[in-house]
Amino acid sequence: MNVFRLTGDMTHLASILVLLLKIYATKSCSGISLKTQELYALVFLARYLNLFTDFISVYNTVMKLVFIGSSLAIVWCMRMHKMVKRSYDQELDTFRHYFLIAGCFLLALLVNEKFMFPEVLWAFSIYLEAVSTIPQLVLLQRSGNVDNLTGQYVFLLGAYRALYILNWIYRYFTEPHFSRWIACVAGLVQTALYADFFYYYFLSWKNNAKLQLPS
Amino acid sequence: GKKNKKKDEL
Repeated sequence: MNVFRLTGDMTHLASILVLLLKIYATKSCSGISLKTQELYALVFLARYLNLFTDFISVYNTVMKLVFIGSSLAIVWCMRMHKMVKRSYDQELDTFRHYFLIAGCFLLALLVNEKFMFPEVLWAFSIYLEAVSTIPQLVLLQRSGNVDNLTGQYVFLLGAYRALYILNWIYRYFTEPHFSRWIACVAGLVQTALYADFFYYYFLSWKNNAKLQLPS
Repeated sequence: GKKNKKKDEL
């Protein structure tokens, strides 16, 4: 474990806590893409299959349970909770995310570390996570003004993977035989997708103005 | 040495 990965995990956890706070405090999920939440739930379920077979550490197990539990709870809330689901921007959240799932699965069959079921699913979860934020970014551009908590949620979600890239660079130089090229390339794509969001988020912070994404 | 195959990251 290194400082980049730990702050990365804490940033990821913070993004989930901010999202839970927004939904719980405002009883609203306006501006949040249900499709991105469903993709993230699928990412965690596909990646953490080894939850009960490979014990890495208490930290690792606890975080996996938190990520799976929170992502499923958010999807359940947005689909079932009568007050929350009323505020869901159904007509704006129309990105066809099933194509993302199919595409990532095909890519995982072709490009993986080893053509074994767990490895293919792991690669699938890595590719899917890289593109899972697209419905959310599309929704933000369509909905124009972004409330603070939603903006902070998306910012933290993007920042965590940037910290993981620093972690991979650090591990590459400090650990012999360390290679996570699949995760690293996908992580670079994932972080690049946030580039313009980061730019407008920085502008809104610098000018102390409301976060506005050009539609 | 053995490549660290374990997926120790989240």
